[in-house]
Amino acid sequence: NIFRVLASIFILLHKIVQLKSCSGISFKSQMLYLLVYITRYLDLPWTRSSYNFIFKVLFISSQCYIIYLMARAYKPTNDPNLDTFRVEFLLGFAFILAILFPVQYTFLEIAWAFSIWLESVAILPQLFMLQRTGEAEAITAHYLFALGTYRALYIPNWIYRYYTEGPRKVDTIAVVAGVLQTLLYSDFFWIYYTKVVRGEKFKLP
Amino acid sequence: EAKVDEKDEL
Repeated sequence: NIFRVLASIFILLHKIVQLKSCSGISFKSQMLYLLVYITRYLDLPWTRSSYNFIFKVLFISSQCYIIYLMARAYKPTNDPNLDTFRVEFLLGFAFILAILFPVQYTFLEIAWAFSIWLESVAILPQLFMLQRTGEAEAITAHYLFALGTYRALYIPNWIYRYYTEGPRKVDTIAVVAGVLQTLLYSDFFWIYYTKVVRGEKFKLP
Repeated sequence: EAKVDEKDEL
């Protein structure tokens, strides 16, 4: 799973740097992902496993770099007129669910739940943008596929852990949000499978 | 359910 999200980050960085352009990438989605990583990894200084620590740092720093590329270095290639999804709704959705059903009423747990819910919908500005343009460069489609499968692959992992480690190891919030996120992606996955995998251009019907 | 600093998922 970890390698999927790293793959998605490297594909995106490769796309931006190689093509000297961030066209087709939603700045709003990228900002939401930064917020997701920051609110989820607030425990960074106390992370026990060095493996997790390294990945948390990698995720936050690479996301900051992506934002820097989009906001500074390749700003002229970023078209805000196509990126018009109202993110207030997504922030509100994540905030309300985080406040209503946290694992515990502590700041850290509410922030964690917020980040999980926000991640599940953070791709919507990107998918909305895709819908407006109707097509995407192959590399953008690969990026979205890697990002989407990251969370989708957690689902078989959770099922496996449910049977090997028992129900107490399963996080209800993470599972529900992970399934929601995968459902939001399902349309995209289908077009990716029927078009891009067969070498055609990613184009909406 | 594991607390934030005990979670092994990222």
